[in-house]
Amino acid sequence: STVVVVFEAPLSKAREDGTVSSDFGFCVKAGDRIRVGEAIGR
Amino acid sequence: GAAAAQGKFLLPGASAAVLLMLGVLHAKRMYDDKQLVERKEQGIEPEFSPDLKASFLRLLPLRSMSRVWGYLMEVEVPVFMRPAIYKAWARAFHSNLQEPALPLEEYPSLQAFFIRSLKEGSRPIDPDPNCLVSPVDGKVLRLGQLRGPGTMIEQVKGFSYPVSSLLGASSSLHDATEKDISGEQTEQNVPESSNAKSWWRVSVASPKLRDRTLLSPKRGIFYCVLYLHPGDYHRVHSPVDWNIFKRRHFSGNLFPTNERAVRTIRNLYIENERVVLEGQWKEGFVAIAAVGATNVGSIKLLIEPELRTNSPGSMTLHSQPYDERVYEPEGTGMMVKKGQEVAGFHMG
Repeated sequence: STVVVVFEAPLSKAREDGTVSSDFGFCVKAGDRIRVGEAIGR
Repeated sequence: GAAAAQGKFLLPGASAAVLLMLGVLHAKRMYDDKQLVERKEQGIEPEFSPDLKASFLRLLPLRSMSRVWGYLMEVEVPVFMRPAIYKAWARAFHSNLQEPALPLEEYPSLQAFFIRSLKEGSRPIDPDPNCLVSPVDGKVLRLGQLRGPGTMIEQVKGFSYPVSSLLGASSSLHDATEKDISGEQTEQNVPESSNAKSWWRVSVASPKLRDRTLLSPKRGIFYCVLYLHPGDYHRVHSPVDWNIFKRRHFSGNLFPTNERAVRTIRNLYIENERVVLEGQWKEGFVAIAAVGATNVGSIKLLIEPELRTNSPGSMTLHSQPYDERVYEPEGTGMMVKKGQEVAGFHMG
């Protein structure tokens, strides 16, 4: 069985002080084992 | 030995030939798998390559076989045999026997053991409000960002499938993409409604259109494909706090979904039976597609227990309409918290 997650996430976000927050990034890579509750990306 | 010494064979010729052939096929498969591992170690990604076995699978009644498998797995096991059988399963498929919520003797069948719940605290949920967590235990097969028109997910190097076919709502997706490419879409045509369908259309199909409607912040569409081994915990949890707007059920085929099948069966995920939950989280669109397989053909939803999957005689081609349910109240749907259990895979 397989699960596919498709989601929208920020590419960049302007803060109030004019700086830009970092993009969404994955915490895992292809081939990794992962368990329920562990972060896929932030 | 005595029979052989007298010049008599223990096996008839045809049986010996079949055994020999099976042995050769098994040896070839082991050789292929070894080569694949070596190529992976060298950084060479496997490519899509349809084979005879994949073609043969299309001739088999996989859904019927799946249901028979399910019936067998639901047969009650005598209490004294349960620990031995479940330990053997755990050894074969690398399950962790420290985690099940109940003692092994209390699972009446392999099915019950397969869909076991876990002890409290076995799966701590990452508390970071800006992260998505894994909805399942499994192996990450693919991940990335969906870019541009077409929005394809790579099944394996050399073969991709459209995300619209996986999730549904393909006509609106196609329309929006076409309009965006041709430049016919103007700001006056931008849909103002925030309902789920138009939202999906704007977000996934048409990045340029999306950027005009939602000028800040810029967003991207990402995906992650996770494969569950037979020994894994088979319940599905919510990856974020979100509102589920709708559910789609695609009653398709039930090909295996192991890594070999991914390399050899075209359109594997969009031909297989699956349930899609679609909604919105604080950063926008989110959807989960639970794709069934031959051995794990049924998908049960906690938020909709009456949904039946892998039913006899309900197979439709992937080009035919799917069954869809919009959760009430429309536009708000069902609120689900990050880590909350939403679904589960069952054998058969």
